[in-house]
Amino acid sequence: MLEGKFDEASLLKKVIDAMKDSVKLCNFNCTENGISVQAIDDSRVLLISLLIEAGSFEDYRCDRNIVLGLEMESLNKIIKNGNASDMLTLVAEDSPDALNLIFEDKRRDRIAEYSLKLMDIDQDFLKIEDMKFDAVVNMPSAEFAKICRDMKTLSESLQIIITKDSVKFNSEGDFGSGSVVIKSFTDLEKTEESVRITLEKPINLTFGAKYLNDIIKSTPLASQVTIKLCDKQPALFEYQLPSGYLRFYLAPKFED
Amino acid sequence: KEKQAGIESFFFSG
Repeated sequence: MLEGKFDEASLLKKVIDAMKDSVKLCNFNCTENGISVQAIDDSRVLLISLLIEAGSFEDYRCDRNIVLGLEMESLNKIIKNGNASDMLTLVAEDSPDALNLIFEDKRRDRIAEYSLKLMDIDQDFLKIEDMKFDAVVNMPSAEFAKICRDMKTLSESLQIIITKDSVKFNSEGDFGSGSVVIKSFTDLEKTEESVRITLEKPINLTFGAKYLNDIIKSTPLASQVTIKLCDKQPALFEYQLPSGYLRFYLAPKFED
Repeated sequence: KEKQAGIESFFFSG
């Protein structure tokens, strides 16, 4: 049996909000360590890897491994019915037909209970080996989101160029071009405002702006985003959860 | 012209 209680529904709300526009169907794999998901978007360009460790829950137990096949749009409809500050408990039997979601108001005696039908989802599992990266950028997630939104107004592609202590986001469009350069910066009082660049080799990669604009829907999850890049390899965008992560592996664009 | 790569070609099916 699975029983996982979040102190606040807001965490799962944000996670589902970040994923629902990229993937329609997901298997949520529940083990004693927590809940994990691996899913690929419909255009087979973006891979999402979610891990909500048991530590992200107030209480968590899962006696046997359970797979919950969930339709994200339906899950989102139910999740939206709960308040962000409600306690949220996920309950499923060992061979479940449904996932139960229980929202409890902390101040009042109000309990809302929903049941979501499960689906059989046939999904390939990709093995992600430990990847080597040439550059790692830690930066404020809101800053990264703004850059992705701004650059998308110019072009469908966003070029990321990293040299020494700066990252250049470059966009070449039909009617014009634009770029934003950010440099390493340490804010001792507000560490979440800092930018850290670790570079082994210079980077020049191009990504689809559409996918980056899907990834930045994770911004409310964490104040910082970690971007890991390697030549001719997928980029890794990581948002930390209280215990766990939401990661996006995005395949680059190449010159044809 | 730029071409978008697929993600699956970078990882192993397991």
